[in-house]
Amino acid sequence: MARVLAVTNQKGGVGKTTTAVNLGASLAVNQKRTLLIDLDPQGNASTGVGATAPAEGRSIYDVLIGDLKITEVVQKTEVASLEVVPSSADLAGAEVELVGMLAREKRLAGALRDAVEGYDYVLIDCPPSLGLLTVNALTAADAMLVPLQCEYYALEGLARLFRTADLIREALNPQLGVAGIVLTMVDMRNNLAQQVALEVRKHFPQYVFETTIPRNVRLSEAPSHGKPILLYDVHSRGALSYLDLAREFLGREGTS
Amino acid sequence: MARVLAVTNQKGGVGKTTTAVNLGASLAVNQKRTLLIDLDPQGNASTGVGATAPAEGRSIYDVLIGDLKITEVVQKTEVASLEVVPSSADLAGAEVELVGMLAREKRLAGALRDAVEGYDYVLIDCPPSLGLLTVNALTAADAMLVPLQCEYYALEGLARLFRTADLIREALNPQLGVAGIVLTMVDMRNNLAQQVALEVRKHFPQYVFETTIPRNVRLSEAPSHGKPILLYDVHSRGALSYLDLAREFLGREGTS
Ligand SMILES: Nc1ncnc2c1ncn2[C@@H]1O[C@H](COP(=O)(O)OP(=O)(O)OP(=O)(O)O)[C@@H](O)[C@H]1O
Ligand SMILES: Nc1ncnc2c1ncn2[C@@H]1O[C@H](COP(=O)(O)OP(=O)(O)OP(=O)(O)O)[C@@H](O)[C@H]1O
Ligand SMILES: [Mg+2]
Ligand SMILES: [Mg+2]
Repeated sequence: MARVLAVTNQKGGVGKTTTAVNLGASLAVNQKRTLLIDLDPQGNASTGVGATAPAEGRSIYDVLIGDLKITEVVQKTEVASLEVVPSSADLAGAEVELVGMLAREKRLAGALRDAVEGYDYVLIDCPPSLGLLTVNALTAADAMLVPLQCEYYALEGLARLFRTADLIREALNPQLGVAGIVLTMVDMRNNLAQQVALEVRKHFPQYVFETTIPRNVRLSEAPSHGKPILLYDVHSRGALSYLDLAREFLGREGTS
Repeated sequence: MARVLAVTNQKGGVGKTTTAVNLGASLAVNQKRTLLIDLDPQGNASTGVGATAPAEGRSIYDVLIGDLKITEVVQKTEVASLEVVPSSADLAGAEVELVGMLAREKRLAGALRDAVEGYDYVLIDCPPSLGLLTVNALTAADAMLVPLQCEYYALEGLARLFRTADLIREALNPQLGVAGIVLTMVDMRNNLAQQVALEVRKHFPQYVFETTIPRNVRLSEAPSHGKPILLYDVHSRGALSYLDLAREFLGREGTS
């Protein structure tokens, strides 16, 4: 039975997509069959794994709002064991369209129920908000994985994210856990980053991964080639740190 | 009559808040009476200028969804001639609440109409999405100001932002112009940044400001002190670049 992770943080630009794509690829090379779902209208995760622009009616939008099954929209990627459900621009209107629907928060959970037999892990890349798309992801997920930039504004938003997760756990998804908090774009020469890292480890000692992701320009170059970092530059610090993260994550999961 | 600017880009973490706060402060010290409106549920712009957490019922939410006037929620800041309308957590639910309202896209435009007599400029800090809050900002604005990080994902989203602006111009706000595109967190030692900057100047030659904002850690430290960069470290490269931006912006406006 697949473990479903929502990669989420309402703060923008903290490394959600970079983490979903590269942790996904790293799990795949560890022989874990992995499905990446791009739930962001921006479609960055789709780009990041080189997904082709979905033909009309073949994206996560058509699963969430229409009646298509996940299996009808899945694409293969260049990484064996990594598949992707692409986003589309229509998704930008989905939050408004979902408002009036019955059980609007559970549409994604319903779609995933019988579709994920063949996977070990499902990673959902969320948009930078706590709207109905992210609520759908948190309702469908077994746990949330929170990328966090070591910056003041990003720290400020963390409490609100955990409060929202508490609300979802009470009202919609009692099993929603926390897979962990991963510090991203870390530059330890910078005082602010050190202070924020200390602060987060103090407040959430049980959640923060030992592995941190350094700021590494190769990570920001890879998307322009439509490749995860493992295929773009496997020897880069970015690639090695996501492989380390995958190993630590699997250790927490009790598998290897 | 005030000029209203929507500081917007649906890509997360590109420097919208940092630009709204620091361009706002720089305009204020150029003797322009400036109002900053925090339209993001994250409330980062409110933090960035040291706004006190609004008492119950005293934020932009109560203007947009309730019936309060802008003048009833405005706060002064430490910078003379810079005032702020703070955000609140309630705003996270505003997009859903707006869906069923009459003329839902024009709520902010209506609220601003008779409230901005006393200002030269109004800057609206938008959330990282193209939902109803940003649509309200673009409908109320005379022009949009677009912060852009020199990264691949950020470049990818630019076309969609301009298409959305075209739709707003046709359906809701015929006078919506473009104040400009400002390149942020620029590190010209980095090849990708140079390529993206070239690409943007090629596609939007008339919009990109000459002034670019360098990556400068002092800019990310200032918010933890609740101060714009001018009050935190006026000699920093960050502060000087936003003063330059204000001068160039006012030059384009035909005033000084
Ligand atoms: N460790 C890193 N080192 C260098 N650049 C990075 C790193 N992680 C991410 N980036 C770059 O920083 C930018 C923001 O990252 P990303 O888009 O993954 O964040 P996000 O949280 O998904 O953003 P959004 O909120 O818009 O969805 C991107 O341009 C990305 O390429
Ligand atoms: N020129 C800069 N140099 C260094 N750090 C910067 C610069 N501009 C912004 N930052 C920092 O980068 C992060 C992202 O910037 P900011 O929050 O202003 O972006 P945003 O577009 O408003 O994000 P969101 O999409 O979440 O609203 C913040 O932590 C900010 O302090
Ligand atoms: Mg993303
Ligand atoms: Mg912001």
